[in-house]
Amino acid sequence: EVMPTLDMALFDWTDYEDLKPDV
Amino acid sequence: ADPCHDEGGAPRGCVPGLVNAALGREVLASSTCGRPPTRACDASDPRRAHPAALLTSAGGTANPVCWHSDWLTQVPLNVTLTVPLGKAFELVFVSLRFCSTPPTSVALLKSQDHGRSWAPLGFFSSHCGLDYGRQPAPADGPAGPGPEALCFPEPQAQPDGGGLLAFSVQDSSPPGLDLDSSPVLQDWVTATDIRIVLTRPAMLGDTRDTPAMVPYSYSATELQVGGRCKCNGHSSRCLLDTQGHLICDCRHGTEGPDCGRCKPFYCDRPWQRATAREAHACLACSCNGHARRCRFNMELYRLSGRRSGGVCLNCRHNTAGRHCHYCREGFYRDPGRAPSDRRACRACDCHPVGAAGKTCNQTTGQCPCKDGVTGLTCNRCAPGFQQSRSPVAPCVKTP
Repeated sequence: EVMPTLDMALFDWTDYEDLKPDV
Repeated sequence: ADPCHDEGGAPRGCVPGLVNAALGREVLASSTCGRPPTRACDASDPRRAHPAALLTSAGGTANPVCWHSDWLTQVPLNVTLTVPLGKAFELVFVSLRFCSTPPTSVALLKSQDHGRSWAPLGFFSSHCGLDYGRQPAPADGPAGPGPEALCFPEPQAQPDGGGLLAFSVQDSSPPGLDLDSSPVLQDWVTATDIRIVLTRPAMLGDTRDTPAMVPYSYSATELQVGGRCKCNGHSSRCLLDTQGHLICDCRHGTEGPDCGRCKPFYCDRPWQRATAREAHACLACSCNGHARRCRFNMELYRLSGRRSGGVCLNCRHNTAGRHCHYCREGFYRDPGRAPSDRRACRACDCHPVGAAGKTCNQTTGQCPCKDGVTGLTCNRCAPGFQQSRSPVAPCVKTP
């Protein structure tokens, strides 16, 4: 089973703004 | 045929041929006749001049052929002839032909630093003790373990009125001393300049305090300095560089006027003089084509069993290590490419959310994945997991 790649748009960065990558 | 490499291309010791190192070199004489002009010698008239250049010219049709000193009328009667050889040579012999009765006392000196300091090579005198404070040379060479400046008999007058000063390096060296294996002998034969000091004319009797009763001049020709351009076994010829300086045409990864050091990238082992049996070539550092500079590390050289001590500097193309043989942090080896390939190291490209770090396995390229994440770059959820909204735990177990 090939899983889909992680979708960056689905992540909620509200509490992790400092971890957010520059992409 | 390349004298410095064998048929298979392997380096081997090589030396330039034996030449007259004084030929064509300018001779500096402390005294030369013709200034002011006399009936016999006029420095401004080529037909009557006797310049020091005649000592080292090729001869041929030159007329006159002999250098003459000025008339010496009072002590000291020293006249000095100095020949800068242009670079270091390894001497074999020195000779000087006199055009008149040879002097009874001559000192032969050498410099190894282009005339800044001088050391005696030998003396020639009928009164060694009186003139130079030395014993006459033993018939079987020096008694000590190394070569030394001995006092030989003065040059003998020939029936034609001239005479020959002849000095052989071999006469000053203990028998059995080998140039390849004796650093002392290598130093002894090395000279950048030769100086001949004519100390006492033959006609002045036997004591150095004898005042000159009659005017006298020295006269000589054919000053020869037989030797080999010193290249330490790493070149078979010497050339003029763009500034007109004589230099060795260095091989075996060496450089310098005398091939006396390794070229910048050829420092995998220490410089050594080549011998007839072993070339001791300087070896290029092994950097897989990813570095242009390296340095020598004696500790590593010893630890390697004296085989390799080079350490590559500034490895490029994302490589690292002593030989640029592995990938720097954040990159991994592409198994499909050779270690020397510019693209041998690929970026780990670890997923900014799925990976727990940016450094992957050097060999496999596998990034460290967070729980529930999989894939070489940690960019997918593992089977049984699904993507969450939390960047801290991007994959959670499927309910």
